[in-house]
Amino acid sequence: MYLRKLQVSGFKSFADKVEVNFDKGVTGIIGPNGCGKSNVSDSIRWVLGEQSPRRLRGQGMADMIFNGTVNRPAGGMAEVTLTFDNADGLLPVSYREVAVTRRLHRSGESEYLINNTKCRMKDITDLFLDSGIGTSAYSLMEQGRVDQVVSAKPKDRRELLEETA
Amino acid sequence: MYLRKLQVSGFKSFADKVEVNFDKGVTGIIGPNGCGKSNVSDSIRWVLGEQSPRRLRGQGMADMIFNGTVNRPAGGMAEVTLTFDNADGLLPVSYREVAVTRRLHRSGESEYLINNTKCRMKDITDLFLDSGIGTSAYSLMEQGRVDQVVSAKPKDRRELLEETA
Amino acid sequence: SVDLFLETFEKVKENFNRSFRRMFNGGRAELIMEEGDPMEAGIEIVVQPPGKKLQHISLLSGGEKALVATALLFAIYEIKPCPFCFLDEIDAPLDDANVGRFTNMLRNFLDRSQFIIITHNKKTMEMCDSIYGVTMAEEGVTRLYSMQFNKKNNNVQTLPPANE
Amino acid sequence: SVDLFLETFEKVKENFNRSFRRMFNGGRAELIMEEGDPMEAGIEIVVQPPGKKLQHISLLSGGEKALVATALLFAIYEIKPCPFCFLDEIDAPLDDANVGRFTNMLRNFLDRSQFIIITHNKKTMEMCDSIYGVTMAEEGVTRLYSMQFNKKNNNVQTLPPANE
Ligand SMILES: Nc1ncnc2c1ncn2[C@@H]1O[C@H](COP(=O)(O)OP(=O)(O)OP(=O)(O)O)[C@@H](O)[C@H]1O
Ligand SMILES: Nc1ncnc2c1ncn2[C@@H]1O[C@H](COP(=O)(O)OP(=O)(O)OP(=O)(O)O)[C@@H](O)[C@H]1O
Ligand SMILES: [Mg+2]
Ligand SMILES: [Mg+2]
Repeated sequence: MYLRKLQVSGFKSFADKVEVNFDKGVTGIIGPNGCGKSNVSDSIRWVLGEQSPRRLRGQGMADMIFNGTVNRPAGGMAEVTLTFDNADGLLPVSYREVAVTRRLHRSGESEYLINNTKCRMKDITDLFLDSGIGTSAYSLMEQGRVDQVVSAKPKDRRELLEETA
Repeated sequence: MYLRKLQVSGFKSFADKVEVNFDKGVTGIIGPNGCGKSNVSDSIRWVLGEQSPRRLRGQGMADMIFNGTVNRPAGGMAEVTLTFDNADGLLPVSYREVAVTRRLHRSGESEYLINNTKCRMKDITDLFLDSGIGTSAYSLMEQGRVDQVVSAKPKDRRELLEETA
Repeated sequence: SVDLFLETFEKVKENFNRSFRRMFNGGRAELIMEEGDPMEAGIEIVVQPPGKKLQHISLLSGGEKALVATALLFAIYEIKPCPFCFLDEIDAPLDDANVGRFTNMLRNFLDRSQFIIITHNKKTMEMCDSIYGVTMAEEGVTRLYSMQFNKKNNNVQTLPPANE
Repeated sequence: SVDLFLETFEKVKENFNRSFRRMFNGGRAELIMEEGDPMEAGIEIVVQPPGKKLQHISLLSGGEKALVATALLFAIYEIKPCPFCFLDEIDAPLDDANVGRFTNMLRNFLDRSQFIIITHNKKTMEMCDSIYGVTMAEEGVTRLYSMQFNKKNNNVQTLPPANE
């Protein structure tokens, strides 16, 4: 299984729809300070089910919706879709391609979809349960947190190992 | 007033005596990971009166004494001397040059000196009281702490401003 | 169950020492389970960079801590590879020599995992199979462009935009 | 006393906005005293990088946070310059353009303060009046050598050792 595509629109600084195609191997993301690189990683963490705004550097979930610039009005909805190639069947569904989508409206209403079919949040987190992918797993290493793995208290390090077991 | 000289011996990774002469203007310190750059800044923070081992990345003050390498035995004493040019009389003493020294023996015994005369810890901290130099002031910005100034809680930011007043 | 955890712990411990030695070119690293109930006990890390004495990790430098953390991550990936892994400026505290060791280590995992790496470091960019440049040509609005690394002038250049 | 604190607060606030605009080439920054007793109240920071909306600092990027912190430090130095100032890899999260802004800002303070800067960044090394190279030629033992920046080949080279 691998990540094929990311589509973001209205999430944080992604005012317009952005689409990124990924290959196997290593993809680099580069650019000046404050241009939106870490927002790419936040968008992936969010669609995989992150429920804590703080972990996404916001005060509340409304901070995930594009809040406008000097020249543009604030957005009404944030939407992120992540598409996986599931040819090896690692995800417990019979589809070759699996696309998960999360939406948040200004009203506070959320929507979750798997391959364009509405579902619950829990269906998405269950999908990835044993895959090593997910918001608490070590597969998304945020900026500046790399030495927290080392500086954490002994009990917290245990959690990292429990996920591996 | 400016910093003229730093002499370190037996402190952290400074097994042998090291002397660094400073000029006015900007001095750069460069080198590979783990070679001892931040230990230079720790030595300055220590001689200025730092009492918390944690702030010096140690578990206890004994971690400030050279604890040996595969080829060398552990040291018996850490000593740091910092020499200031006081021609402008900013420090409330009549000397043109002011040298402060701190020593720590394996036994746990500490010594403090100003211009080679024994004194108490308090004499050194009093010396720098209104100068903007000292362990709590913003004049020693540790590695990785720069965004703590910004990420700190509102009450903590107040402390920074109180020092300025 | 306790047995599964203890078995995983032993495997990570072994991998950790091996990946530490690769990152530091020698020395050794240990994971130690604290006393008491194995289902509750915390985990200590003790390391010995080559030539130095065994010491508590708090005395390590900023770059050394990042290397130890990376060695631990790779030790875990060996047991439970994650299909994709997103690393955000994990090479920032490293000097050039250690960035080289990090990218060499990464190459060992490319058959098992897909990596997405945010970096400012040219050496890391060089090893990427594909690169996306992120810009805010319009202030406050993020766009992405496909780029490639040009080995002749050691710099990145833009390909036709990705977002059309 | 309250008056002295309020007077200092106003001065730092003014300086902070000015140094923020220099570091970000525009925009604005504000220090806001929370409600309640001025001797107890905390201080909030709200910033607006150029072209972006006013926002809470937690949404800023890693590099932007480092720039805001540096702008605040310089705002304080303007009121109470410290005779010497030691900065340990403060430029690590910054891209090349922002390192340039940081070093330009630093130049404004050289008549009042002495700076000692630990850095891995060539652009910062270039502006140093003198440079010390730190090595562990013998593993585990730190030594320092005088070095100088050679503008022709954009690299540092060793002078005769400083420790004799
Ligand atoms: N809801 C939102 N609406 C609009 N812009 C937002 C929103 N949330 C965050 N941003 C913007 O995103 C920017 C931060 O982006 P990000 O953290 O991805 O930068 P970065 O490319 O990682 O930079 P660095 O190299 O400094 O780490 C901030 O300047 C902020 O203005
Ligand atoms: N008491 C001690 N005795 C001997 N060595 C010590 C002692 N305390 C710390 N050290 C050594 O100092 C090293 C860390 O040095 P320091 O933090 O100054 O590195 P640095 O040059 O700042 O590196 P980086 O660029 O990664 O930040 C550690 O590897 C540690 O072994
Ligand atoms: Mg970032
Ligand atoms: Mg350091």
